[in-house]
Amino acid sequence: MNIKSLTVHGFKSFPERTIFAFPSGISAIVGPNGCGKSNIVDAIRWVIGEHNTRHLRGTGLEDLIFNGSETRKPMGMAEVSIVLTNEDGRLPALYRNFTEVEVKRCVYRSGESEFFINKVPARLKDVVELFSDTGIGRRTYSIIEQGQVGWLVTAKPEQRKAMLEEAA
Amino acid sequence: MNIKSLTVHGFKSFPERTIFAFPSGISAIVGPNGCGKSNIVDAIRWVIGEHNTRHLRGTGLEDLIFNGSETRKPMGMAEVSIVLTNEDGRLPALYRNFTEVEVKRCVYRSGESEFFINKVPARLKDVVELFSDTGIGRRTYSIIEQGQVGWLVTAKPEQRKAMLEEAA
Amino acid sequence: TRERLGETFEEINKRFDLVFQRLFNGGRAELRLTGDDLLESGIEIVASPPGKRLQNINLFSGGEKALTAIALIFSIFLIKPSPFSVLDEVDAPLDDVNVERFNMFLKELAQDNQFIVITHNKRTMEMADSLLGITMEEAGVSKLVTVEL
Amino acid sequence: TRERLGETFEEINKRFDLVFQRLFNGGRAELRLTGDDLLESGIEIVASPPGKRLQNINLFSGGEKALTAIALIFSIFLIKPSPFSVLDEVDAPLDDVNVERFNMFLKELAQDNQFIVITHNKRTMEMADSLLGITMEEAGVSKLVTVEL
Ligand SMILES: Nc1ncnc2c1ncn2[C@@H]1O[C@H](COP(=O)(O)OP(=O)(O)OP(=O)(O)O)[C@@H](O)[C@H]1O
Ligand SMILES: Nc1ncnc2c1ncn2[C@@H]1O[C@H](COP(=O)(O)OP(=O)(O)OP(=O)(O)O)[C@@H](O)[C@H]1O
Ligand SMILES: [Mg+2]
Ligand SMILES: [Mg+2]
Repeated sequence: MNIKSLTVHGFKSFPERTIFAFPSGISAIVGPNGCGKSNIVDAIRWVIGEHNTRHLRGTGLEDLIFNGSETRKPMGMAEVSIVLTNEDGRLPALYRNFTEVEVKRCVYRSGESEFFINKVPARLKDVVELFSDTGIGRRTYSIIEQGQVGWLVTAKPEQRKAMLEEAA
Repeated sequence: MNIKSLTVHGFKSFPERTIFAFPSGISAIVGPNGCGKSNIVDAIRWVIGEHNTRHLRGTGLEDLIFNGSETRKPMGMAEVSIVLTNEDGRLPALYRNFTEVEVKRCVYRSGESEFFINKVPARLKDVVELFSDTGIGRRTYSIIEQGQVGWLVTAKPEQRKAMLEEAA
Repeated sequence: TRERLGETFEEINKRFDLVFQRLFNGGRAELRLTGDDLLESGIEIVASPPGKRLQNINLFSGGEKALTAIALIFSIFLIKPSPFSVLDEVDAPLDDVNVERFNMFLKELAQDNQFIVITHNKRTMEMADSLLGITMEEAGVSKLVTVEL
Repeated sequence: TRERLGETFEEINKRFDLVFQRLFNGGRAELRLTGDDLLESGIEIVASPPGKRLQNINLFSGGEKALTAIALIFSIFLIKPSPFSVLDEVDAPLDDVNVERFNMFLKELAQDNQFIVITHNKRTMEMADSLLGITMEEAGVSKLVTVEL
């Protein structure tokens, strides 16, 4: 199971619809300070089910939607979709017959939030379940945020326990 | 008032007596990971009066004294001395007649700690007073520890207040 | 689950020592339980870079802490590979020699796992299979561009 | 002391905007009090990099936060120069362009202040007046050596 592509539109600093293709192996995202690299990490965490905006460096839902620049107006909605390949059949049984699965998430300024799995409306719970057993669901060892690499070393012994439980 | 030189002996990873000369302008300390660069910053903070070893990345006094390597035995004492030039007369009145002032601090494994100002025994209080009005005393804006540069930005508004009070 | 946890703990521990030695070019590392009962206790990290005495991990330098954490993350990876992984500037505290060792190991892991790394380090960019450039030519608006090294 | 604090606050604020613009090559920045009474209130930072809307500083990127903090530290320096200053790897989160701007400004401040900087960045090393190398040829034992770039 890999990420085949990620599409962001109206999410944080990406007002234009932008499609990132991720081949297998190593993809490096590069660019100057403040250009939007870590926002891509936030987009991935959000679409796979992160529900606490404080973990996405925001205070509320409005921080996830493009809030304008000197030349553009704020947008009314943010959407992110991720396409995962499933050739190793690691996704839960429900999705066994699909070679690819697309998960999409939208949020409106009004606060409404929608999920779609392969274009069929779904709930947050369905998305969290989809990822829970793959090792991606919880945040400890597969997605390392900026400045957090030392966390595992400076954490308390009990906090490291969660990591073990996840890998078991 | 500048740092003219710093001498460390038995402090953290410096078992040998080592003298650092700091000309005016910019001195860059360079070297591989783990070689002892940040230990020099700890030595400066300690000799000017830092009394909480947790602020020096240690748990107790024994973490300040060289505790051995594969080829050397632990030492029984650590000493650091700093020589400051005083040509701008910024040091308190007591030291007005000196063109240089040397502050020295020693600690023994037994826990005893000694201070000397220009080779005359002194107390922690005397050292703290010596530095308090120069802007060096408190830790907020003149010594920035590794990984702490963003502190002023991520701190709470009340915490930033201390910085203002210091500069006033 | 006690048994499974115990097995996983042993598995990670074996690999942690190996990966630590690869990244530090020597030394040793192990995980220890803080109590007798696996279900009740936390996990301590005990490690020492080559030639140094075993010590409290809080005394490690900024770069040594980062490299130790990377060693632990990679060893978990070896037990339970994650379908994909995202590393945001984990190479920032490392010196040139350690960036090189990190890159070599990442390249090996990337045979079976997908990695997305964010970096300002040219060596890491050169090692990647594909580069995605982000710019803000229009201030405040992020755009994807192709990058030539 | 209320008057003195007020004056210092104004002095820092004037310079903070100037220094921020130098380091970011535009934009604006100011400090605001959280309440009416200076003695009771905390200090907010309101800033925006060039071309971006004014926003909550928590939305800033890692590099933007570091550069904003450096701008504030340098503006305090301009009001009340510290006899000496030690900066331990403050350039680590910055990209090449921002490292260059940081170095230029540091060089100017170093006319009147003494700086001791720890860095892994070659550009910062080249800009320094003197270099002190630290090695651990003998493992676990730090030694001072001369360095040639
Ligand atoms: N809701 C939003 N609307 C518009 N812009 C936003 C929004 N949220 C964040 N941003 C912008 O995104 C920028 C930060 O982007 P990000 O953290 O991804 O930078 P980065 O490329 O990781 O930089 P660095 O190399 O410094 O870590 C901020 O400057 C901010 O202006
Ligand atoms: N009391 C002590 N006795 C012996 N060695 C010590 C003592 N305290 C710390 N050390 C050693 O100092 C090393 C850390 O040094 P320091 O933090 O100065 O490294 P650094 O040069 O700043 O590295 P980096 O570039 O990774 O930040 C540790 O590896 C530790 O072994
Ligand atoms: Mg970032
Ligand atoms: Mg250091």
